[in-house]
Amino acid sequence: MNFFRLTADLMHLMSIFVLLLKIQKTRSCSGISFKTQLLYAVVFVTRYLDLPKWISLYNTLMKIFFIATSIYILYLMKVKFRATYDPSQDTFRIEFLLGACLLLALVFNYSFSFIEVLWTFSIYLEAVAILPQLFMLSRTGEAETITTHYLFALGAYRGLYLLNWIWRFYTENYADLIVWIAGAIQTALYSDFFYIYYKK
Amino acid sequence: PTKPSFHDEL
Repeated sequence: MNFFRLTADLMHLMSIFVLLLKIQKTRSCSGISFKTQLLYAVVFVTRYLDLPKWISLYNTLMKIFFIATSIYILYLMKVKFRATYDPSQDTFRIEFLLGACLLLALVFNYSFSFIEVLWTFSIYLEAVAILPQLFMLSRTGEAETITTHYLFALGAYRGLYLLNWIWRFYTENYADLIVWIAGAIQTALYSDFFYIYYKK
Repeated sequence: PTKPSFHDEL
């Protein structure tokens, strides 16, 4: 564990807390893309199938936290605050993302096993999971401050992971091409959002 | 691609 990775994970946690706080405080999930949240839940569930494998207490607790909160957010959006969710704003076609990521995972993976292909699928899917949310923002043209904070925390998390990989490459000789390429694309998507947002 | 020994990142 290094400084970049720990801070990145904490930013990731923070982004989820910000989102939960926004929904609970305003009792509304307006401006939040259910499709993006659904994709994140799929990402966590398919990536953490190795949950029984022990790496560290930190690792296990974080995995449980991410799976639990992502499903809880779906519950809040689809059941508890259902009335505040406007599906007509959330029109991105995620079928294509899911299909393309699955196909890529079947072709480009480290080993052709059930767990490994789904792990790879989750890496590819995470890279593009924010697209429905960005699409929604571009359609409505305006984001609540809190939604911007959410996206900022998520973007910071991704950016810090890039620094973590550079750090690990030099200190541990660590390499993970699949994660690097997907992560670079993911970070680029956020940078694009920040650039547009900053200019406004 | 390069195969990491195991997936230890989140």
